[in-house]
Amino acid sequence: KETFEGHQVLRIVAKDEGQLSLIKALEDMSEFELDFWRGVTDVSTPVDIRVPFHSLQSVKIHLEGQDIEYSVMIEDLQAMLDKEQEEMVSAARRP
Amino acid sequence: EPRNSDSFDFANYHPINEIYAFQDMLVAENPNLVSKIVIGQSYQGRDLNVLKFSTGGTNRPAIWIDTGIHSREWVTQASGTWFAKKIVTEYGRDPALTAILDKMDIFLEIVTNPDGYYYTHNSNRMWRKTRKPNSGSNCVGVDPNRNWDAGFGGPGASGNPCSETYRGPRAHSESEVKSIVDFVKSHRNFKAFISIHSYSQMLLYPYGYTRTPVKDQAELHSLAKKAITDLASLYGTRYRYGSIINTIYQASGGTIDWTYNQGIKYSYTFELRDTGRYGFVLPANQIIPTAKETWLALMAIMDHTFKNPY
Repeated sequence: KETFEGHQVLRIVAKDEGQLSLIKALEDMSEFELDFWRGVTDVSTPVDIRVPFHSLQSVKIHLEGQDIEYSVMIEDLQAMLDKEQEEMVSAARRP
Repeated sequence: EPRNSDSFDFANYHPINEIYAFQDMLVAENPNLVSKIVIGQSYQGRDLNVLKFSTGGTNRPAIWIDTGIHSREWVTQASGTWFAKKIVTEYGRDPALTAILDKMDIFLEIVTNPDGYYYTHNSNRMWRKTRKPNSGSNCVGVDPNRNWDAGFGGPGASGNPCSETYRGPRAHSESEVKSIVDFVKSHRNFKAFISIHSYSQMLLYPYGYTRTPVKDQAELHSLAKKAITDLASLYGTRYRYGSIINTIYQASGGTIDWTYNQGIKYSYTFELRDTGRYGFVLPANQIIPTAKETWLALMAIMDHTFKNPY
């Protein structure tokens, strides 16, 4: 079973079209193995990206270097999935 | 296990066997209203089940609703399950739904990508695509929302099997897509087609593959506005609306572009709730609120379709 320990989901907000293009360029950086949960649309719409643990530091440095604002939407994806699984199991056990 | 569809736990997520069992229960309990049609098999051999809600007649004008074509969007399959029960309980009670079902049929495919859904429960919660292997690549699956014959292969879809938006080797290469294509073509009387995704709170109409506006743009736009206004009336959830290409981004090979080009005017796609906190991992306690508010928008579209025959 694939797990997502240490994966974070970042919510990124572009200030302008230039930053939007820089975020879009992340799609082509296959070495980061990013998973775009919400793709690049326009300046007013956030972009959500699941970032594997091994890429977190590089991606954050990359964003900060370009002065692109982001927040951590999901701190630890696996913890959230574990909770989801736990809820499913306990719901299934309920009479 | 629930003994009947009343005791099914709509406020929690369920594996595919439980959803399939729920569908069978609903059919058994409502033989004069609900039937199950198997429109094909998935790549791994699972039935592609469609619930047909019909009060009689032959090949009546019909409304299509599908959920879960992207398997990791769990709130959509859960909402679809809730919609199925809602249709059964509201028929004969809600005058608008009753009027619709007295003249039209509703088809609901709750688990549109069953292999993917099974995989999200057992191997990879974040899986989005189908599960068919791609020859010459180690990467599995096709994005079934890029596999339709509408601008297929154009910008806004990937030719790389390892991409989440891989379009597939050819249009309708995925049996999950081809089965719907064949069913819609053979039915020939669909008047509305609504494909439900999550998340980002949007209600969209064609096109995604071209900037050319659809000829019914004004009507689709105004109906979308009415639908999202009704949706917001319950909990204040705010949706954006517009054509796919203008509201999100260019996407070729999309479901509702194909259905619109087949002559199904009221073709829409939803993106359900975005709380800004959970993404695809929307907690189960949000299933019913999400389904309830979405139902209001669905009713707006279905009612308009019923009242504006073409």
